[in-house]
Amino acid sequence: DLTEKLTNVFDTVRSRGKLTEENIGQACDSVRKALIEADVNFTIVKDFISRVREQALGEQKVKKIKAGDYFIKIVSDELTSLLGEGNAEIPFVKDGPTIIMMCGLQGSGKTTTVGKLAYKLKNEGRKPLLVAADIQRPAAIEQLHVLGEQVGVPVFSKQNSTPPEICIEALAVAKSENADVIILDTAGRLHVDEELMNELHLINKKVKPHQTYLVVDAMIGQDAVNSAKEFNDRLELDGLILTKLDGDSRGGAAISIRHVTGKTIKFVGMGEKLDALESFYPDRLASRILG
Amino acid sequence: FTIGSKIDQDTLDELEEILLSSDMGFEVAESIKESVSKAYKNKEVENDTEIKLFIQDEIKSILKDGLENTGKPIQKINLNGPTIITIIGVNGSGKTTSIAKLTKSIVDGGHSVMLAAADTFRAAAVEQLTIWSERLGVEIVKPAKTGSDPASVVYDATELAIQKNVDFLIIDTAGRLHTQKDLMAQLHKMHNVIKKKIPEAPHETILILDGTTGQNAVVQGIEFGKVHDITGLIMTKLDGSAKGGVLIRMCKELQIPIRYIGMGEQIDDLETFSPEKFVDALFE
Ligand SMILES: Nc1nc2c(ncn2[C@@H]2O[C@H](COP(=O)(O)OP(=O)(O)OP(=O)(O)O)[C@@H](O)[C@H]2O)c(=O)[nH]1
Ligand SMILES: Nc1nc2c(ncn2[C@@H]2O[C@H](COP(=O)(O)OP(=O)(O)OP(=O)(O)O)[C@@H](O)[C@H]2O)c(=O)[nH]1
Ligand SMILES: [Mg+2]
Ligand SMILES: [Mg+2]
Repeated sequence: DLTEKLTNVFDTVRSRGKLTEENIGQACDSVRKALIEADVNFTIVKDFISRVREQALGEQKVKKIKAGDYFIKIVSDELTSLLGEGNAEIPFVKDGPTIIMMCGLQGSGKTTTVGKLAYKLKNEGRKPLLVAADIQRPAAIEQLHVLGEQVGVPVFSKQNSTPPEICIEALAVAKSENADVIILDTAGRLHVDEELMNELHLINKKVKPHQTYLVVDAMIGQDAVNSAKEFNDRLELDGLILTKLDGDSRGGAAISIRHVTGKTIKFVGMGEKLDALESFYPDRLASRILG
Repeated sequence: FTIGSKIDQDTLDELEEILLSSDMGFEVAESIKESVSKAYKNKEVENDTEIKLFIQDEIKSILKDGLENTGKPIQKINLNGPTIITIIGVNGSGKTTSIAKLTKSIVDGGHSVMLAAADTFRAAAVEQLTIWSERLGVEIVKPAKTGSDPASVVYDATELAIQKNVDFLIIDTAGRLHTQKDLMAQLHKMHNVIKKKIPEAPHETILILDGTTGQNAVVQGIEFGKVHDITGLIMTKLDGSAKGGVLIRMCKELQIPIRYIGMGEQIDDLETFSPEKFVDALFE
């Protein structure tokens, strides 16, 4: 375990509990290994380690705290700040329904998260309308209808219509349903799929969602930066949602997606049920990533 | 990554980038760097082209070493009844879609397939597989209602498959995280139900891995492997930009052969695994 390893690096007779260039070097190697094994993007790890090393070297005169504890504190503070503040507040608009669009890679948990968000908003006294804009995955529309039924909110879907047409028509449907939130469930897509990324861009342009959230699977590896960057470049995201955090993947991708987009991680998925949506706590995830 | 002045440092940095960004993991990347350094000192490699080929050969042999079923397609194993295949893996990895693709290739090969929709939990899971069964023209066994015991679907399907003497029975299971003890126990129970009917079954247990997955894939392999021996992997979504390097660890540490890769969302987007193609793609 990393804390033990780091404590051992600094507790040797040679270093006498002080921060030296040698033990800082060893400690940085251990942290580098831990972060890469935790799926943090290796380029981000490189910059992170050089910042940590610089900070540790600059603090060699610290005598009050044990060197090992001090180094660990530098690392986890830096990691926590990299993750940014959580912010589970959704900025609702005053003049009409707030439009929220979910997007992301295949199987990341978008449709389930739409259901969870609807459940949360309904409990907060809002009236969400769910929009089935995935017309290609078999039974995707059915899946959203089932979730809508479980939550007790209306679902708009339409046959023989394209996703942009469905989303545009949903605005009118929201009026007749008196809905104050519209949540668009889009099809999973690869960030390298030109045609599908263009389709998303078109929905964005025509419907102008107030909030666009990228839904990311917590077990994603080094590729996280590539997909997050592309979705952000094409859409200008408003937030990130990390799903399946109830598993045991270290979740280093959270750092990668936050770093490359600069956007807030708003929620985390902690299970398959409708109530399994939680706020994001950066310090908790930082210690999980460090292992 | 430095091994000597003859090799351009930019090349070595570039190679380290390829290794680490592929998801092969810290230790595998380190051990490859070590072999390259040794090979360079022994003059086995003298320039960057040779280093690249050296690394590719090293990875290829890890992927094939002692794994004779690498890239081996699904074939009849049971000559006296249905060959039973269970498909398992974490949520959203591509199980249901991969079953559709496997079914297509088996049907194209002239064999009969029956499907079992044993995901009785997730919204529209049964509907999703049913649509595929209709497109493929194969019979499907469904649960009596939502939330019914998946083990009873497995029981009914096994009975029917034997009765109708189909060549293959493929069982779709609900996505689950290996950290969910009760769901792993449920999976174990489903396998026992099959065993009771046909002791050597399931003849294949295939673990589906999402191609974008990082190092957690190894834990998935270990934990799902405790439920039943995994006879093969399918890694999906390699039509994206993810390299799937964690497969190298699956072979090296867990000795699980990679059978297929998923290269898209359509029924024909399944390829038998080729170590050569995989290694070439790593360096693209
Ligand atoms: N354990 C767990 N499972 C989750 C979580 N979020 C989603 N899932 C599961 O992940 C799987 C995929 O979820 P979906 O909502 O269908 O994913 P999607 O992004 O809509 O998939 P596509 O539309 O095909 O791209 C399902 O089995 C969900 O129940 C989570 O936070 N924890
Ligand atoms: N691009 C791409 N998408 C894929 C591939 N395989 C599956 N998918 C997509 O991934 C998403 C999830 O696929 P499913 O087959 O529903 O996954 P699953 O493991 O059955 O999901 P759960 O039953 O909810 O655990 C769907 O949108 C599929 O179309 C692949 O090889 N490439
Ligand atoms: Mg969906
Ligand atoms: Mg499924």
